[in-house]
Amino acid sequence: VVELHDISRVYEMGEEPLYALKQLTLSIEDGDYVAIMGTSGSGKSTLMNLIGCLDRPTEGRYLLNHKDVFHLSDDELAAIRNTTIGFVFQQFNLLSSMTAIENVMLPLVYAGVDKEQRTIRAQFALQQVGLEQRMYHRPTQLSGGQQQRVSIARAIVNKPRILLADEPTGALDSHTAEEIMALFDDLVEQGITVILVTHDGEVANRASRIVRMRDGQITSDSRIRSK
Amino acid sequence: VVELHDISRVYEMGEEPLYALKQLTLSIEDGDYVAIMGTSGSGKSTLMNLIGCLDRPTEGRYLLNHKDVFHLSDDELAAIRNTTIGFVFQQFNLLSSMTAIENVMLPLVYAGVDKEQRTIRAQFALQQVGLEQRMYHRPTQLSGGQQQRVSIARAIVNKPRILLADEPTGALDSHTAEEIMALFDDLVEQGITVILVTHDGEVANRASRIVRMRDGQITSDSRIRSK
Ligand SMILES: Nc1ncnc2c1ncn2[C@@H]1O[C@H](COP(=O)(O)OP(=O)(O)OP(=O)(O)O)[C@@H](O)[C@H]1O
Ligand SMILES: Nc1ncnc2c1ncn2[C@@H]1O[C@H](COP(=O)(O)OP(=O)(O)OP(=O)(O)O)[C@@H](O)[C@H]1O
Ligand SMILES: [Mg+2]
Ligand SMILES: [Mg+2]
Repeated sequence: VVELHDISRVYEMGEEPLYALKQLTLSIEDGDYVAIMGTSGSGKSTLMNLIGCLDRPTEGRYLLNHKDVFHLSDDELAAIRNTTIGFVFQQFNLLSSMTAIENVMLPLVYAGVDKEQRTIRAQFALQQVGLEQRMYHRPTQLSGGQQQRVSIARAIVNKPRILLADEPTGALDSHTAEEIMALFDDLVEQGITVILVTHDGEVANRASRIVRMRDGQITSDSRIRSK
Repeated sequence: VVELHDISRVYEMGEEPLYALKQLTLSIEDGDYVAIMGTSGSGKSTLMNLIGCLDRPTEGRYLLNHKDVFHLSDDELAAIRNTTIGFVFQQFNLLSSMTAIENVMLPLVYAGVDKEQRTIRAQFALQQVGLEQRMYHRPTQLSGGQQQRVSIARAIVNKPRILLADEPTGALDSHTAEEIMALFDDLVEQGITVILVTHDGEVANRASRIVRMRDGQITSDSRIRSK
């Protein structure tokens, strides 16, 4: 469902071009559960943003569901993002003027879901991440780990086909992290393709496949569990 | 050097008051190395903000260096913060319009250090966290772990007496996290009091004392290493 061929992402930083990703090739099938690990600055978030259609490569081809993403308009890309992809951002990216439940309802607004259904589904997503007691708090009234969990609830509320999660347990204690990993196991069982970035070996070991990166390239790619 | 007596921090959230901290008492001596652990939402960041004079308690007394912080003016508090305390924020709080090195120089500007010295010291702090290659990047041009390390460099550049670090390795791979923990060991050896919040048991085990929190209160407080 995700096919990246010879993908490069270059930033012009004055004297020398900076290769955040360098001729990277990666294929992920429907329903797989992939963990991406690597050193700080190795290109993991850049890769996730490309897969999530939030950024375009400088070179290379990206086929999402067999469609060449490069040749879609910004509107078509946005439509795909809203219906197909759920994204948990490394820094959460919540809207500070909205409550937790309003933030979680936002993807459903874009999907044209009616108000009553939106409220029911957003409440359920917040329950799944243990935050029903904080539904009406705004992000500044939430702890770091609570904000992270709102970001997770927002990413799953639209039942996306692909869940991209950039360090989804980075701000969580081990007990709360375990609840999130159990939730991700459920999503995989429901057929969702889960791609997550993590620094935590224990989180990576819950996936079926571990991809390691360094300096914008993939250094290893191992299946640890059959699909 | 840090004495909190019966500290409460209450938020009025409509029907019932929310106790982020509830009658918390804690004493930390000069030069100690304390790790604070606890579930998401247990009050760790709230506690850190109080210790760092970024917030005031609703009740209770806080003596910093034997001075009652509650009775200082906002200006006096700001002066103490700038000279005595270095803070690594859970969400980094870098200024997006400034480069990494400009962000790190900021505490030195407040301390009245001349431009040449500021540049030398900020460069050194960025070297200490492995970021000399990213000095002129702005926060949006840095990875999550790089932003975290800029936040750490900024917190130590003024040689503070107390370093407060709210999950300082949360966005770092294990290798980079180890470099930061080694840096913190050096700071403790130089006599700096280090108080850090972490979800990572391995990070906590580097400290001399572990304080655990739940629901705004301290549930355990154990010395694991002599000072
Ligand atoms: N807009 C930009 N301009 C220039 N360089 C950038 C930009 N964005 C990212 N980079 C650089 O690209 C590299 C990869 O960044 P990326 O955010 O993908 O790393 P990462 O693997 O997610 O790291 P972390 O684990 O710290 O989150 C980094 O070295 C970073 O400095
Ligand atoms: N401005 C606020 N208004 C209302 N409630 C708040 C506010 N700020 C924090 N809280 C609540 O206070 C509690 C403690 O928050 P705090 O940020 O200290 O938790 P934490 O232990 O740092 O959690 P984490 O590990 O997730 O970062 C949380 O339950 C949070 O929802
Ligand atoms: Mg990243
Ligand atoms: Mg916190």
